[in-house]
Amino acid sequence: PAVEQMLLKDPKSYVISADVVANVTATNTLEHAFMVLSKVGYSRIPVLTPDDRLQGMISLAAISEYLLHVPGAAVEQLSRYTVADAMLPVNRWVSDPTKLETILNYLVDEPFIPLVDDDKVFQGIITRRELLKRINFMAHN
Amino acid sequence: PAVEQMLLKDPKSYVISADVVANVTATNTLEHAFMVLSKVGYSRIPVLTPDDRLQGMISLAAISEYLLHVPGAAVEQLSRYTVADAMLPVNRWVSDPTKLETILNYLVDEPFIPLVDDDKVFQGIITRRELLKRINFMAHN
Ligand SMILES: Nc1ncnc2c1ncn2[C@@H]1O[C@@H]2COP(=O)(O)O[C@H]3[C@@H](O)[C@H](n4cnc5c(N)ncnc54)O[C@@H]3COP(=O)(O)O[C@H]2[C@H]1O
Ligand SMILES: Nc1ncnc2c1ncn2[C@@H]1O[C@@H]2COP(=O)(O)O[C@H]3[C@@H](O)[C@H](n4cnc5c(N)ncnc54)O[C@@H]3COP(=O)(O)O[C@H]2[C@H]1O
Repeated sequence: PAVEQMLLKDPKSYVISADVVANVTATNTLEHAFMVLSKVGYSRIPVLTPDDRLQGMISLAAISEYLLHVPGAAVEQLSRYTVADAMLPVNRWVSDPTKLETILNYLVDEPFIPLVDDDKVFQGIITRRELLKRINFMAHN
Repeated sequence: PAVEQMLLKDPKSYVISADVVANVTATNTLEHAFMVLSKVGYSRIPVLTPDDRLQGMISLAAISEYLLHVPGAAVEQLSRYTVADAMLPVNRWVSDPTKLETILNYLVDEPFIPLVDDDKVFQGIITRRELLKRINFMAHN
């Protein structure tokens, strides 16, 4: 379709590649994850296995739930828990970055969509911002 | 332009109206704001004055900064601070919901854009999700 045609002029460039995507592992403590999230400023990031497969997501909101429900819990106490305790499942992912119709569909409900290869090795993410930049450009040309 | 034409078929329906937008006031405590954010599940919400004018934004990330940098700070200690202490400025807003070119432009950098009337009274928000839903629909028709 016309929208996909125009958006596809340069498929790879809207993928944020894995090497610049902040991430943690399931065995990291929640204190470590909390500090990573605060430092990079993202609200939710991928959880990867030691061999770079996508395992889940960790969010500031999920960690905040611990602080809210564990009485007197300060950030230091988060060292008693791991990312595995608060990890969220990956609802959607794609393995073909050119399937824009699917990606656009998924981005209606998810702020970013992980990209994995056929072996489930994490390749990067496609964000709403990258797609909107592209649509914005298209709307002006 | 064609994109704006198609998106404008039903301008009002992509605005999330003020009565369903979670918000706090600048004098609320950070503990209260933290609990509101956790309960509604949003990462950032508007701060309104008692007469419903848009004053700023409050985010989970900004409150987490307090928990991180005030040693031993537990959620209860957030009652010592107010939203005013951690409030963020409003970078972008619109007063005409049909100015889609401007809105699309702003949504590249902001997950939502507040809508205010000519007296700066808060009217609602326009989110990336609502715009993407519309673009998604358009791409299929
Ligand atoms: N450090 C920063 N510099 C500039 N703008 C920033 C920023 N942090 C956040 N934003 C803005 O806020 C939006 C929401 O960020 P959030 O962290 O909630 O949600 C993000 C985050 O969960 C994830 N994400 C984006 N880039 C990432 C990265 N390099 N590493 C890990 N996760 C990333 O994808 C979601 C959507 O990102 P998107 O760019 O569409 O949308 C971003 C972007 O427009
Ligand atoms: N309770 C829920 N139910 C269903 N989906 C949910 C949800 N909470 C979050 N999401 C999904 O996560 C996205 C990012 O939410 P976030 O709270 O970071 O960022 C939100 C939040 O800061 C604000 N927002 C959205 N609706 C709001 C509301 N009713 N009241 C206050 N703020 C709202 O606008 C931003 C962008 O919202 P958008 O809908 O584009 O994008 C939302 C939506 O796709």
